Formats: sequence, structure tokens, C-alpha cells
Amino acid sequence: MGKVIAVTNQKGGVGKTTTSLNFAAALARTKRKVLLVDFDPQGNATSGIGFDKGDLEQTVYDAILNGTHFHEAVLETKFENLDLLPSNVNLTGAEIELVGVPKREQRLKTALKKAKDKYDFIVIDCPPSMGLLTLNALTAADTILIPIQCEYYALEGLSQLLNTFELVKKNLNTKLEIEGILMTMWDVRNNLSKSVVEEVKKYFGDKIYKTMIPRNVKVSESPSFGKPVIYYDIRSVGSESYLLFTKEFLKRNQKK
Amino acid sequence: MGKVIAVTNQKGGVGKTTTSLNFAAALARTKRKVLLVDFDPQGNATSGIGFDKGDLEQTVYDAILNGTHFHEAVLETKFENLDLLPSNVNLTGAEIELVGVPKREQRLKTALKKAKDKYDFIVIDCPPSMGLLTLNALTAADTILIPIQCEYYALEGLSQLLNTFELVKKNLNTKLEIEGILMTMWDVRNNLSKSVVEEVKKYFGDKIYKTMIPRNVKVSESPSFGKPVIYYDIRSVGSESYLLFTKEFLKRNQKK
Ligand SMILES: Nc1ncnc2c1ncn2[C@@H]1O[C@H](COP(=O)(O)OP(=O)(O)OP(=O)(O)O)[C@@H](O)[C@H]1O
Ligand SMILES: Nc1ncnc2c1ncn2[C@@H]1O[C@H](COP(=O)(O)OP(=O)(O)OP(=O)(O)O)[C@@H](O)[C@H]1O
Ligand SMILES: [Mg+2]
Ligand SMILES: [Mg+2]
Repeated sequence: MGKVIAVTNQKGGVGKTTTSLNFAAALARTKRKVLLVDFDPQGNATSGIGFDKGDLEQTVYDAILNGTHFHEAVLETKFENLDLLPSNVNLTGAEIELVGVPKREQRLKTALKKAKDKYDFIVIDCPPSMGLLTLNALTAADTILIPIQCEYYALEGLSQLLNTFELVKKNLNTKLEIEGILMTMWDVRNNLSKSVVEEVKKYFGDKIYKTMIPRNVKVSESPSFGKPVIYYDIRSVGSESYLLFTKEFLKRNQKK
Repeated sequence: MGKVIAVTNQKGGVGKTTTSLNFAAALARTKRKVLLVDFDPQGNATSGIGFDKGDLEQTVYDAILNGTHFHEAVLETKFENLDLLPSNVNLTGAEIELVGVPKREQRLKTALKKAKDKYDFIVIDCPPSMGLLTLNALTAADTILIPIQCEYYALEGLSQLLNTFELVKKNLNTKLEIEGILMTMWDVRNNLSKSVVEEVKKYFGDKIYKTMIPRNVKVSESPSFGKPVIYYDIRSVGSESYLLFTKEFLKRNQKK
């Protein structure tokens, strides 16, 4: 039974897509079958992994609103054991269209039900908001992985995020847990990074991964080549840290 | 008659709040009366300028959904000629609540009507999405200022942004124009920045400001002190570039 992990944080630009894509690719390299779900109308995970958003016939939009079976929309990527459920701008309308639909928060959960038998892990890249799309992802997920950028505004949004997590756990998905907190764009030279990490540690304790992802230009270059950084430049510090994080994630999951 | 400028880009983390706040503060220092509207449920502009989001009695939410007059919610900041229409988490529900309301895209425009007589400039900080909140901002605005981060994913969202601009101009606000494009977090050392700027120039030509905002740690530290960077460290390169950008903006506006 595949585990569903929603990568979420309503703060924009904290590394949700970069983490979803590189984490999914690193998991797939360990011979586990992985589905990456691009659940953001921007479609950054779709293009970051090498697809042209203009060419897509079916997307995740069709799977949650047009009754399309998920495997009709799923694409095989060039990377071993890694498939993608793509997204494009059609998903923008979904937030408003879902408002009048029955069980509107459970559409993604229903769409992914069959996928859990086929994949070991399903990683969902969420948009930067707490609207119906993110609620759908939190309802479909077993756990949430929270990337936090080492910046001041990143701390601001944490209490909102935790409130939403508690509400979803109470009303929509009682088994939802926090997978962990991943610090991103860590800059060893700057004090702001250090003070944000200290603050987050006070909040989350040992839910924070020991591995932190440093700011690394290879990470931000890799999507322009349509490749996860571990395929773009395996020796880069960005690539090493995502591989190390994935190892730490698997270790935590084996213990349970 | 005050000019209303919406600072918008659905891509997250590109510098919308940082630009709204520092641009508004720089305009206010030229003795013009400025209202900064925080139209993001995250409330980053509200805390970045020194207010505690937990203490607010009225916010922009009340002005668009509860019929509160804007001046009942407006706060005077510590910075000369600069007022704030604050926001907090209450605004999160607005996207769903607005769906059933008549003239749902025009609520902010109506709320700000009287404000245009009192302020020379009204700067609206938008959330990272293209939902009803951003549509309200685009309907209320005279022009849109688009911050673009010098990163690959930043190029991705431009066509979506321009499509939305055209739709709003056609159906909701015929006088809406593009004020300009501001490149943010420019890193002179990295080739990615250079190639993104070249690409954006092809798209937008002379709509791009000559002034670019470099990545500068003082900019990201200033919100933790509740101050715009021009008040936190006037000699920093971040502060200089926001002052220079504001001068360039005013020059363009005088020519017309
Ligand atoms: N470790 C890193 N080093 C350098 N750049 C990074 C790193 N992680 C992410 N980036 C860059 O920072 C920007 C923001 O990251 P990303 O788009 O993954 O964030 P996001 O949270 O998915 O954004 P959104 O809120 O728009 O969905 C991107 O341009 C990305 O390439
Ligand atoms: N010129 C700069 N130099 C260094 N850091 C910057 C600069 N501009 C913005 N930042 C930092 O980058 C992060 C993103 O900026 P900001 O929050 O203003 O973007 P945004 O577009 O408003 O994000 P959101 O999409 O969440 O609303 C913040 O932590 C901010 O402090
Ligand atoms: Mg993203
Ligand atoms: Mg913002």
C-alpha cells in the first residue's frame, strides 16, 4: 500500500516544488515505484521534470473534476521508477469549480485510491495557498512534509499551517500526521538562517530533519534542463543533500 | 486622485511583499501620501511593517465582506506618510466566501473608492495565486507592477499572468495597464540570472525597469525588525536599489 505524502506550505517560494521533484526522484532511484503529483496550477513540477505543459491531453484536473481514471493522465518520465500526474493552467479554475461539488475536499483522495496499489510512494506538490486544492491534498495524504525556507517570513506562516493541519485532522482526515520539517535554502554564512533554524527547532523539536538543504545554484539551474538535480549534477551539494535527506526519511519510516 | 497599483505574480516567493512594502515606504518618503494594502491572508506586509497580526480589530477582510469603511481598519505606521490596511488569517476564508457574493470581483474596488481621494498612491500586495483575491486587486487597480525573480520557474508563470491580465482588462477593468516589470533577487555572479533577464527583456521590452533589485541580506533581515529596508539600513545595496527603482517609477509617471 503506497504512502501518500503532501509537500505543503502556504508561504510562496520555500522550495515545495524543488523538494517534491528531487525527493520523488531520489526515492525512485532506490528502486521504489514513485508517483509525483503536480497539484499546482503553475505546473512547475511538470516542466521541472521535462514535460511541456502545452502538450498535455489529460491532467490532474481531469482526474478530480472530469472523472478521468488517474492512469489515463499519468506520464512515464525519463527517470527510472518515476511517473508524473501532470498539471497545467486548467487547474486554476478548480478552486472555484470545486466549491459547489459534493465531497469537494475528497476528490483527489478518490482519484488516487487505485494509485496506492501501484506505487510505493505518492508525492504531492501543493500550491502556495490554503484553498480547496491544498485541502484536497491534505485529505488524500497519509503525512505532510513541510519545507521551510531559512527566512523571517517563513516563521510567520507556521501557526496558520499547523491550525489547518489540526482542522483537517479533526474533520477530514483523522490519520493525517506530520512526516517532518525540511529546512531549505540554508545559507551557512548568514545569521538569519541560523536564528530561523533555532526558532523552528523550538516549535517542532525532533520533527526537523538533521539534513538541511543549502542554497545551491545547481538546484535552481536543474529545472531549466528538465531534470531533478540528482540527474543534472550528482556531485553538487544540492544533489548530495537531497539524497541524504531521502536516506534520513527512509530510516525514519523503517523504524516505525 | 490616488493611483492604485497592484503588485502581483502568482509565482510564490518572488518578492511581492518585499517590493510592496519598500516601494510604498520609498514613495512615502517623497512626501506623497501612501496606503499599503495587505491583501494576502499570510499578512506578511502587516508584520513586515511592524504590526502584530493577532492584535488587529478590523482588517481588509472586514472592508470587503462586512461593509466596514476602509478608514475604520486603516492603521498609521511609524513611517511618515505611510498608512496600512492590514490583513490576517481571516482573509483565508474570503476566497470561498466571495464565490456566492454579487459583483464578487469588485469588492476591493468599492472598498477603496473613498481612499483614492485621500492618498496619492495605493499599493496592493497580492497573494501567490490567481484566485478571487487577486482578481479583486486587478479590478481595483489602475496598473499592475510585476516583480519577477531571476530564476527559471519565474519565466514559467509569465504567460499565465499575461492571460489573466488580458481577461481582466477585457471583462472587469478596461483601463488596467501594466505599470512595469521589476527584476528581483538579481545575482550578478550567476548565469541563470543573466539568462532570465535576457528572456524577460524579449517578452516585455522597455516595460522592464532599468533598476534591478539585487539579492541582499539586509532586505531579508529588515522584516524581522518590522521596518522597510530603507529605514533598517539606508546605506545597504537593497535600500539603494529600492530608492532608485522608486525614482525611475516616478520619472515614468511624470512623463505621461
Ligand atoms: N536549495 C536551493 N538552492 C537554490 N535555489 C533553490 C533551492 N531550492 C529552491 N530554489 C529555487 O528557489 C525558487 C523557489 O523554489 P520552488 O519554486 O521550489 O518553491 P515553491 O515553494 O514550490 O514555490 P511556489 O510557492 O511558487 O510553489 C525556485 O526558483 C527554485 O529553483
Ligand atoms: N532583494 C532581496 N534580497 C534578499 N532576500 C530577498 C529579497 N527580496 C525578497 N527577499 C526574501 O525572499 C523571500 C521571498 O520574498 P517575499 O516574501 O517578499 O515574496 P512574495 O512574492 O511576497 O512571497 P509570497 O508568494 O509568499 O507572497 C522573503 O523571505 C524575503 O525576505
Ligand atoms: Mg511550487
Ligand atoms: Mg508576499
